[in-house]
Amino acid sequence: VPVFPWHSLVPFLAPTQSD
Amino acid sequence: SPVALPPFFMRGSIIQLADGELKRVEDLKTEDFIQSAEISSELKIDSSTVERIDSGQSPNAVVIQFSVGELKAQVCVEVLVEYPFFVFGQGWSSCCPDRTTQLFELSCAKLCVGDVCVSLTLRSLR
Repeated sequence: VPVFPWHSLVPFLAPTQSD
Repeated sequence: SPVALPPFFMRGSIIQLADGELKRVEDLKTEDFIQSAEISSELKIDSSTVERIDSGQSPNAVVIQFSVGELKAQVCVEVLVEYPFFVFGQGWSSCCPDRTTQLFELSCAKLCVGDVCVSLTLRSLR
């Protein structure tokens, strides 16, 4: 049975970094 | 192009939390994501509020505009209507919950403007 990491379920919404 | 729905949203899929605990995808709670992110050295949970939901390029796709994090950065994603997001305090939600349930047997609420979804960002890019 495959096991998936928790973070694969969550979208990675990366805002453009402005610094 | 819209993001295809990955297999781990199927009801019964086994998900490993950051502390090693195993849970089924349909049993995940808001706290599971928060606690897993607290353990993670790289990932941070952000609150992403749904600002707009528009039609996508294809009939079964939608473009969702989120306001991400404290800086309220505007981020758009195009996904299939059945793609589930985890809403704080509510659980799995999609733009077409009937279709999500039909395809993945995953119970879903209707994703609406104003819902606050769990999302991830890097803790630091420096």
